[in-house]
Amino acid sequence: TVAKRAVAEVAQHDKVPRPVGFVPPAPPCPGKIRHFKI
Amino acid sequence: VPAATPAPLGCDDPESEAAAEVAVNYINDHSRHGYKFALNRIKNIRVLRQELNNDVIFLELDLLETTCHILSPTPLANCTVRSFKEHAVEGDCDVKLQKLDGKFSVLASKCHSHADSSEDVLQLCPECPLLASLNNTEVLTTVTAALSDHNSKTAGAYLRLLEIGRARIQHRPVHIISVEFAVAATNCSAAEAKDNGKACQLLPDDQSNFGFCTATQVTQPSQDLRVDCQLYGHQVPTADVPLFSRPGVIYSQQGQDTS
Repeated sequence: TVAKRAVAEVAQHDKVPRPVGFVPPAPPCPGKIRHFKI
Repeated sequence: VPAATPAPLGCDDPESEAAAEVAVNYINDHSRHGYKFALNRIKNIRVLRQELNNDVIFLELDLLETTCHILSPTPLANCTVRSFKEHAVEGDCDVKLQKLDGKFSVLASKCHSHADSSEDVLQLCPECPLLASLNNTEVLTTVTAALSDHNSKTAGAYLRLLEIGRARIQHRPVHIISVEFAVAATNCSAAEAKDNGKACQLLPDDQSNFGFCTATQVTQPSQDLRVDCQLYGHQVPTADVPLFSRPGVIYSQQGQDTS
């Protein structure tokens, strides 16, 4: 039987260390919604 | 040496917003039917550098219909965006602009407007009236009755119908037809118009006086018609875009394309 393997959690030490206060850049587009989304 | 490729713009960057403002003003200035549209979202922006200080910009915009008819002199900033519950109408626009020496100009635009789906409106507001087709019999009857009612009571100019802007029908708890339509003053007074001998014509462009009417007609359980018409006063027409060339009835249908 074929079983779907759960994706192993990325080991903590694999993650790239981020500088303190790092703020990921806002996605460039699409922009903000000014009223409401239809 | 090819001009350096400009850094990619984000959709919320000030420069993107400035370009979008030029695009929205252009779209409203070059439209002659329906309502003014306001910017809701910049979906995408692409910049192609032609040469130094000369870029071509492609914008994808989400707009929303406002409550201001296109002929209203009200500045767009003062126009209320039609709420979700009023059965909103969205405009999807692709606009090509040029930015030359820091100045934006529109090269081309193409828009498609469409009303929100009835399911969406009813899901949030089961009792909200929905947009009706503009050639629905009840809508046409209400517009005719409303204009006739106004002309029979006004001491001012006899008004003729330019176009029906929108109509909604509520079925319960009472049956109500709500309509909005654009009108224009003619060269007759209402009294003269009664005298069938005189053919009432729209005023020439240099004296044109447009206006806007809203009306609600309750048909059940009792008949009740309420009409409110406001004339804008004379406005200098935009030279390069012909105003309504004839008074015939023009239906501004939701779901229309303009380029």
